[in-house]
Amino acid sequence: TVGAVALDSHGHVASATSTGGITNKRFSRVGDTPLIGAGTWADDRSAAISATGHGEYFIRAVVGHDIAARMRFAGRDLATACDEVVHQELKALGGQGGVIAVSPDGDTRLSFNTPGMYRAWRDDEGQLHTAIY
Amino acid sequence: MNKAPIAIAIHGGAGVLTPGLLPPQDEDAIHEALRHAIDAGHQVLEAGGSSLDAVESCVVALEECPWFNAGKGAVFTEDGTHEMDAAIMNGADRSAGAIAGAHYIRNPIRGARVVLEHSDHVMLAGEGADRFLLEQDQPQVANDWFDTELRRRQWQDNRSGHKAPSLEPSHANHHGGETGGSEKPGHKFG
Repeated sequence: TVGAVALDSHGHVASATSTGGITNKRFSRVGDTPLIGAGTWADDRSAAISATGHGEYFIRAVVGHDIAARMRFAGRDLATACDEVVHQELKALGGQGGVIAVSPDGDTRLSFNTPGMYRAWRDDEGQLHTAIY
Repeated sequence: MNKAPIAIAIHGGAGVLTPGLLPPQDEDAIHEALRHAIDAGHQVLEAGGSSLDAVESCVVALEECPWFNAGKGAVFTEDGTHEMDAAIMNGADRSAGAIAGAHYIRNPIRGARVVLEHSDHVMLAGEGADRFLLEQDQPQVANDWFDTELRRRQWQDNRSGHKAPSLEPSHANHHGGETGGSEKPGHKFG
């Protein structure tokens, strides 16, 4: 699975996610990637989120929307909302994986509960970084 | 006067990625692919473009790279084909488009964008999605265009029941003994 989140200079966020699914899948299985609110979500009132992981759990936890709802209704900041969902809600179900997220004020969060995630991001000083583990 | 902030991040999958499992040259190639992909979106933002265009540019770059499980390099289904899922969402108005189980569109994220912009729906699936994207003149490829040797080997390993460590996106142990443990070295979710 691959994904991207961004904030543009007009203050708008967006999210995109794409996948081939899981190896040797059957029965036209579909994971969280194309399910709006689960693997992909964007709302200028909270954040843009793209997920990767064991899709069945991300669907049940409605990961993207849950992160956004915590920010909008409970006043969480982006990092706290992402970490609560990935390390608590998702983990409690047994789900593994992670999310990338940006908020309209420019915060960026990469949160995952597995030992690694292929990822890249732009820091506060404009530098681009890549990491695997 | 301060410039309005821009921000961008991408991912290429997560899982039990173990240092040392990948040869250094492969790790270098993955870092380079990630840099290339985030650069594609970053350039859009630096030029004042929209976040929607930026995320699409990043994902197209990742779909074109055989290292990642999306587009070229997508994993095989049990039947030996490829079924692609993708979604895109605009935070400005919460417009969204998604496709599931698409077979022939070269860049599935562009298919999702077409659903967002040119249909009354949010998600189209399977043969219906294929037909809609063809009618929308989206670039098509044969399904085996998505094949790579790495993915074919993983597919064959899974079919024969051999679970050699690899960087494959694979079934996790959601279905008990069906797929083997998800904590093995190198296991990576799709």
